Amino acid sequence: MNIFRLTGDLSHLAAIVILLLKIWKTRSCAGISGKSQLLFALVFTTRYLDLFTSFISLYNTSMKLIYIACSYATVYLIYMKFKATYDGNHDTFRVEFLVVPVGGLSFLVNHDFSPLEILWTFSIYLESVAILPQLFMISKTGEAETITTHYLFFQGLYRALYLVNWIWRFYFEGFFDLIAVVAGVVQTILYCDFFYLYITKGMSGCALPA
Amino acid sequence: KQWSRWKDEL
Repeated sequence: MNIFRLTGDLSHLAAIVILLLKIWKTRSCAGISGKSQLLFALVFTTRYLDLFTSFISLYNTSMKLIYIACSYATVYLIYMKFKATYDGNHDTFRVEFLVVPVGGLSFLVNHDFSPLEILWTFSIYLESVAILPQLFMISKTGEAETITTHYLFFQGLYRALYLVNWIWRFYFEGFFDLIAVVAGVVQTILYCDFFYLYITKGMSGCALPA
Repeated sequence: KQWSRWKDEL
């Protein structure tokens, strides 16, 4: 464990908790893409199946359980409890255009052709594009609540910190995971436009240039 | 091989 990976995990946890609390406190999921949250729940489900097969550390296991619990709770709040506030008219990204190619690619490019490994690869590829419905929805509505921009900032920051973690681990441990690194670069690049707006405009509740 | 996947990462 290094400071970059720890900060990255905490940033990811912050993003997940910020979103869950925002929906719970305001009792509304306006401006939130339910499709992205469904994809994140799928990412955690397919990636953390090793919860049943291997124990790495208390930290590892507890964080995985927290991520899975929070992501399912978020999906539940969006599609069940506060369904009336779900903005389905603007959450129209065709997620099949993400899931199908990612599914195919995970069969073609992976570290090992075993079920757990293919599911892990699928979750890595899917995570890199899972935020697209949310970014697409914001570009359609042309605005984002302040708290939503903070969610996106921490969500994007986490994988950027993981990129630094991978440089660190390559330098000190001498190997790297090409699949995770390439997907992580793609994922972080998708946030660049948002990062620019978040930092220059503060983006605190102001309307985004469409 | 010089790269393999990390199994200890979230």
